[in-house]
Amino acid sequence: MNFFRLVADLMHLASIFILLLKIQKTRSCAGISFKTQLLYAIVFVTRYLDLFTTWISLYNTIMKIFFIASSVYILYLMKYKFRATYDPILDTFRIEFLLAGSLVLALIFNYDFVPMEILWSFSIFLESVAILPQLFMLSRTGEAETITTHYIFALGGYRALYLCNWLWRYIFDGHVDVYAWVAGIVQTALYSDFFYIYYTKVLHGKKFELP
Amino acid sequence: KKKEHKKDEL
Repeated sequence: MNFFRLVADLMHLASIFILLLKIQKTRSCAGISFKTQLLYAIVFVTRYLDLFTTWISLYNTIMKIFFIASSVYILYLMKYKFRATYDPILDTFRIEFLLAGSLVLALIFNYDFVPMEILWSFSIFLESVAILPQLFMLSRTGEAETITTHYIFALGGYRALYLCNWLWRYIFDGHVDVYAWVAGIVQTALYSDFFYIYYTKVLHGKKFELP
Repeated sequence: KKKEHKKDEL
């Protein structure tokens, strides 16, 4: 564990709490893409299958269980409790392509051609593009509640800090994980426009609006 | 040949 990874994980954790806070405080999931949330639930379930096979640490286990449980809980909130506040008309990104593309990539790029490894690769590739329906929704509405932008920022920042973590681990441990690196770079790059507007608008006390 | 690949991250 190094500083970057710890802060990254805490940001990831924070992003989920911010999202839950947004939904509970405003009693609405307006502005949140159900499709992105669905993709994250798939990402966590397919990646953390090793909960049943490998013990890493208490920290690792608790975080994995939390990520799976919270993602399913958010789906429940959006699909049932606050269903009336969700606008499917704005959430029209075609996730079939993301799922199919990630699966094809996982079948080609994996550390071993066995179901667990293929699903792990699939989750890495799917995570890198899972934010797209949310960003697409943002571009359709052209604006967002400030708390929603904090959520997206924390979620994007987590993977950006993982890039620092991977550089650290490569230098000090010789740790190499090419698939995660490439996917992490793509994931962070997808946020770059968002980061720019977040920095120039939200952090200067203005509303998040697309130019 | 399989690469050594430990998955200890989240």
